[in-house]
Amino acid sequence: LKEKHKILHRLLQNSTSPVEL
Amino acid sequence: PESADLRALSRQLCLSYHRHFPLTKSKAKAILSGKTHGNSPFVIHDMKSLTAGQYFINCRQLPVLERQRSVLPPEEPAEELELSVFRRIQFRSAEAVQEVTEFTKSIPGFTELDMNDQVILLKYGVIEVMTTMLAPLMNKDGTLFAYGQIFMTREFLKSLRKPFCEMMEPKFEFAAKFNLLELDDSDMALFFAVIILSGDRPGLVNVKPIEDLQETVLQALELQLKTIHPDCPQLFAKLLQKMTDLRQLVANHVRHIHLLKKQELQMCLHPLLQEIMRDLY
Repeated sequence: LKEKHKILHRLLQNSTSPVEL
Repeated sequence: PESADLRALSRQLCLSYHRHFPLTKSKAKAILSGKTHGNSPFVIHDMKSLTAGQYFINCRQLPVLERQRSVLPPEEPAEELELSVFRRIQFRSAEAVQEVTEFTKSIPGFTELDMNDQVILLKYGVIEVMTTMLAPLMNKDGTLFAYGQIFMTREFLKSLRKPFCEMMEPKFEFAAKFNLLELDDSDMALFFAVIILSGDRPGLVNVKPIEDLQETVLQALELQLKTIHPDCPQLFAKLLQKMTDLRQLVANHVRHIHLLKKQELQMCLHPLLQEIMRDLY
């Protein structure tokens, strides 16, 4: 699941840093 | 939980809602009813106004945070109108996913859940929350866009070629019914948390703590609706029924997107949205 949802995973784990869109 | 605890939970979720969602229902209502003292949205009703509206999105003075967030993706010259509109909507949707994620993490107890389950709850809940969030931005004539700076008419969206013209109509129909409930922003905050904490999403590992969290938020929502809307005793039941409509609406939307991906060779789906929609329905 983690492999298939890398961005979601990152969004959930990083509290403030914005994800590169 | 005691009613004081439930009220504290409602307050906490309401604060988080206001912190993470720039265009609240009350702001949208003010814009749609023309009560913003001359700062009315730019109306997009045809291709010419779409091109001009693009300028407005880039140049309108916004608070720094919002200005950073509304930077558009690079322009692709001679892009077909429909693909251009779709790309803009996708870009805003990806930003909205981030906002919903931050709100989700603020739900008490959420970040203590199993990490796999957090991903599943977000994956399944985020489009349902975003669809609900869209409802207050809509009236029968169109929808606000780009943090309320743009109003895109329903007729313009319907004038796009197939299948793009069919994508927003079901959301307008849902919005018309949902808006009749006349929820306020604090009700919306609790409803979003209830949607996210659905223990019946496929693939969840540890359902019990999710259901326990949802139960508490449901109690807070019921208490709040009884307090704020005493004239509508059926509101809690009516609102929960909307969750079934939402699932159907989102399932249809995702099927639509999968079909688009096959039919429209030039269409690119945003990686974040792609990740959410893969194997969703």
